[in-house]
Amino acid sequence: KFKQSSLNKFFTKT
Amino acid sequence: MLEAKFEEASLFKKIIDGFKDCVQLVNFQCKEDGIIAQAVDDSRVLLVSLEIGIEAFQEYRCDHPVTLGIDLNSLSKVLRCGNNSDTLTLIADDTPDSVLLLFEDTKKDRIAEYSLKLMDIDADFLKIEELAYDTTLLMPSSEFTKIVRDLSQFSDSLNIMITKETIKFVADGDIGSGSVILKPFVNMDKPEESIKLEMDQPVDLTFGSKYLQDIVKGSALSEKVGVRLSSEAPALFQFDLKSGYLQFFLAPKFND
Repeated sequence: KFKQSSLNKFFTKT
Repeated sequence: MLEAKFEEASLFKKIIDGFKDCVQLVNFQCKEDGIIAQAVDDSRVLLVSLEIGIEAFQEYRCDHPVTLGIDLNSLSKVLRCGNNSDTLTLIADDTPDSVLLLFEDTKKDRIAEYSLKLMDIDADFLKIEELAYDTTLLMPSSEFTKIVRDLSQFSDSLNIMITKETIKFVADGDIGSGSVILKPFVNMDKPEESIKLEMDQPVDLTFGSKYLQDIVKGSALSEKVGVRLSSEAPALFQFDLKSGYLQFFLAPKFND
């Protein structure tokens, strides 16, 4: 079963 | 003062149509060297990053950096009022409450002017690091669109597997399954139909079909789409403008 990952862990807020 | 004139309104329409279905509220940052925008969809799976360089405009002037907070649904309504072949000028003062859109049909001396109220949009601007990718694929955007639309009928997940000489798209669902296999090739007569593959590492990644269906709406902007994949980073799908680009960063699905 596939789960959707999030962008949060890849990008940092400026 | 911002004055940004597109030779044809159709270019700005295509840009906005390319991402209005996945994000709604967008801050357009206008600076001396062009316009940039960034927005993340509500589920925080898809990031849109837009850059329109000065060369994409017929005329461009921005003396003072200004942010235009725009609801894309409202902007689309205004853009539908203009004809594709009209010139379109975006005009805003240094501390604007609204942006003016001026459509001019030079052949008929017809001028139409619309004012769109701006919004205060509280959105993070994310820093996009230069990511390392395992594989870079450049292919016709029409072909990519067809594959995504065809295979999305089978499943809400689409798998992309790339090895040295083969690009394989697979969808497996309740009604059945489908796969499309492509090989890199060079078409000397029609270079835009070529498929170019640079691979450092094979990849085997799965993405949500609904996000890919949003991404292919950018295809009207460019005959080609660049796809950069890595098992460690979000995938990057890029449509180049004459100057600038429309980029989509998509977080993959993972096997639980």
